[in-house]
Amino acid sequence: QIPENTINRLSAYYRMLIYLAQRGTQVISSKSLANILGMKDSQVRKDLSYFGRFGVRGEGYKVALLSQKILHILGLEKGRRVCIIGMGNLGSALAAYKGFSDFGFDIRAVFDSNPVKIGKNIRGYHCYPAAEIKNVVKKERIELAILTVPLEQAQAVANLAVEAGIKAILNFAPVRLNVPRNIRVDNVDLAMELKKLSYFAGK
Amino acid sequence: QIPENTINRLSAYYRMLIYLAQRGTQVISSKSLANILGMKDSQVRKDLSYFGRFGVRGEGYKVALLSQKILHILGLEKGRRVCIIGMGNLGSALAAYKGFSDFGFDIRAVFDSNPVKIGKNIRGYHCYPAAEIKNVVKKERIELAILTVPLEQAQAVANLAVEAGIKAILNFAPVRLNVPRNIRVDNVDLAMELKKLSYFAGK
Ligand SMILES: NC(=O)c1ccc[n+]([C@@H]2O[C@H](COP(=O)([O-])OP(=O)(O)OC[C@H]3O[C@@H](n4cnc5c(N)ncnc54)[C@H](O)[C@@H]3O)[C@@H](O)[C@H]2O)c1
Ligand SMILES: NC(=O)c1ccc[n+]([C@@H]2O[C@H](COP(=O)([O-])OP(=O)(O)OC[C@H]3O[C@@H](n4cnc5c(N)ncnc54)[C@H](O)[C@@H]3O)[C@@H](O)[C@H]2O)c1
Repeated sequence: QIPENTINRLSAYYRMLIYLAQRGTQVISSKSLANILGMKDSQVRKDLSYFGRFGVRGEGYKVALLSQKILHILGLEKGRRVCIIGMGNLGSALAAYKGFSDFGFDIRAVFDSNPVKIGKNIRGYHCYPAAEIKNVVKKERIELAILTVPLEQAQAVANLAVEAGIKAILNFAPVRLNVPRNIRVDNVDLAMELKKLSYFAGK
Repeated sequence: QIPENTINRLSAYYRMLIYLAQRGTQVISSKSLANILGMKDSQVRKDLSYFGRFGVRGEGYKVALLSQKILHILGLEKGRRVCIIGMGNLGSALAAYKGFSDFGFDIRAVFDSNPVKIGKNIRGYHCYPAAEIKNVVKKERIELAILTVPLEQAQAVANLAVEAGIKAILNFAPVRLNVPRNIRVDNVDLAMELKKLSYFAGK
């Protein structure tokens, strides 16, 4: 079982490797990569060791090769098809973000239950009715769902997404979702982030 | 040193206690609180034990009292004055969110560098120029800053906020900020959250 923080750091390594490749860096040592990211050299080597042997001792890692390997480990080599359910403030901000496609995330559909929004073009996406989640998710072979619906609606919407064949959910509603064991749910609770910040402010 | 996950769970306990109080619950045992949140009873008791003795064995916790204590621990008893710097997609979605004020967060000012936005009313807030960060943060005695500016601007903006007297920063730009040791920075990297979800999808 790979620690979750290792996966978070892999994502940071990937972002940095892409940044370095864009500036012409071909090879980098674990020590230099660690320095740029403010981490320990041993942490970088330990994280990568979960997934095999990548560099040549004394020569470092080939930037293009390592970034490709990490992309593969994260399951992003062929990209991931994503939908957003709930096109309110947060959902539409996420839909508008160009940064997700840099990592292979392809927003294939957005949904809402508000008749005023359904059928409209929101941030460049055609807004489907929530009732169509099952059909559209199957047709577009969507794997990941981002939930940005109100708290009271989140469980019902998660049920629709799971029934439609969604494999994993990124949930922004501040509620614990009950889903079958084979479905992964990650939660982002922005109010909790602020509360934590408040606790540590001035400590 | 209190573990960060304990602080995250405190915030979840607080949210649940408020929910219970609104529905008339006066007293709750650690076991029931743990059950509702899908946690272990021993975890709830361990988390709370860092901060003192709260319940009477066998009788449970007084909901109003415990929620007040947690509010105090999180430094929210008198509320927290917040500003948002960068009123683009994400910044304006956060500004529009009514949920933050439920926990005592009071958005006192928003800033942007785009002349088209400066001086306008965005989501109910008067948008100040970034050049005014120092004056407004001091005048309004703002303690926390939410950074929703582009990657390339984040460090410069963090410097302005720190100089102005901000104690803690919630940073959404995917870059590590260098700030003095006494300033707390928490990062929310939404692309990393999606990458992690992709890794675990279908595992
Ligand atoms: N905006 C933020 O900064 C923020 C911060 C913290 C948490 N959240 C959480 O994120 C979620 C979204 O917040 P928001 O500010 O965007 O809310 P919002 O009210 O602006 O948007 C919610 C959207 O969901 C749609 N909706 C409602 N029921 C639906 C259903 N059954 N199927 C499909 N769509 C449905 C609504 O029509 C609306 O467009 C909420 O759970 C909120 O608590 C938001
Ligand atoms: N929108 C999302 O869903 C999302 C997702 C992941 C990460 N992010 C990150 O959050 C940040 C904001 O994203 P966004 O989508 O809202 O971008 P955006 O371009 O919509 O908004 C950025 C805002 O910052 C303002 N700005 C630029 N320089 C500034 C300065 N020096 N001082 C004050 N304001 C300044 C711009 O005028 C603009 O209004 C970015 O760093 C982005 O990488 C956003």
